[in-house]
Amino acid sequence: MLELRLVQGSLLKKVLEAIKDLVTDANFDCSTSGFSLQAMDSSHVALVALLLRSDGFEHFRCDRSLSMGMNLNHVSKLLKCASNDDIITIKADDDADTVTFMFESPRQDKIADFEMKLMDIKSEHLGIPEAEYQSIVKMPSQEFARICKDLSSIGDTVVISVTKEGVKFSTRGDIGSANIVCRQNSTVDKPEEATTIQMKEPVSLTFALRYMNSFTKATPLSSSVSISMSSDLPVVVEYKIAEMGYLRYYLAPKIED
Amino acid sequence: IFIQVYLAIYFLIL
Repeated sequence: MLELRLVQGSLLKKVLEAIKDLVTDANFDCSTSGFSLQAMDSSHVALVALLLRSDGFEHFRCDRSLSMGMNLNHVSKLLKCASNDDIITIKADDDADTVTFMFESPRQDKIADFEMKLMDIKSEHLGIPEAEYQSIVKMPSQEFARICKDLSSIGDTVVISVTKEGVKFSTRGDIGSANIVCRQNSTVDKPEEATTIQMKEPVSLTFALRYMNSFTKATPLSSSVSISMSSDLPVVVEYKIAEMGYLRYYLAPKIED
Repeated sequence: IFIQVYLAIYFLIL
């Protein structure tokens, strides 16, 4: 028996909007530690990892670990039927081939339930080793989204370079080139508006902007984003989900032939 | 010319 009650149902709506364009089908894994997902995009270049810890749910019952295969477009369609302030409960029986999403209005005067068929999805699970990154940039998530959008009107790839002076996002294309430099500004009044750079070593990597733009669909989940880079690892773009966990995207770099 | 690297080069497939 699985029963997860999430008071802030809008979080789940935002999570689905942030991953459905990158991944079509995925297994949602549920265990005593929480509700999680790990899935690669169809070209095996990017990976999305979600964790919603059990203690972030108002009620979390998971009698035994369960993996539920779902089509993310279908889940997104169902969740669009929930209002932003609805409480969402996910229910499934052990060995069931369906999952039920229940939406309750905050005043408890409207209750809707939607049953969805589960799918059998064979996915490759990747072991991601813990790593120390050479550079970690934390910046406002809206700023990062704006930069990725602006640069993609000029080029297809972005070079992200971190030095102690700041982080530089560069691109070039048929019409010309562009560089955007963000410097540390940790003295701003609101912490969420700060750009901070933890740098052990300078690092510069090239990525496909198409994926970066897809990651920025997670912007509504968090006011800040962290970008962790090492020269021999995929970049990690992380959006923290307040009090509950995270949504992380891993992207393999492009290397010069 | 840039070549896109696959994730599996970095991570173990379990």
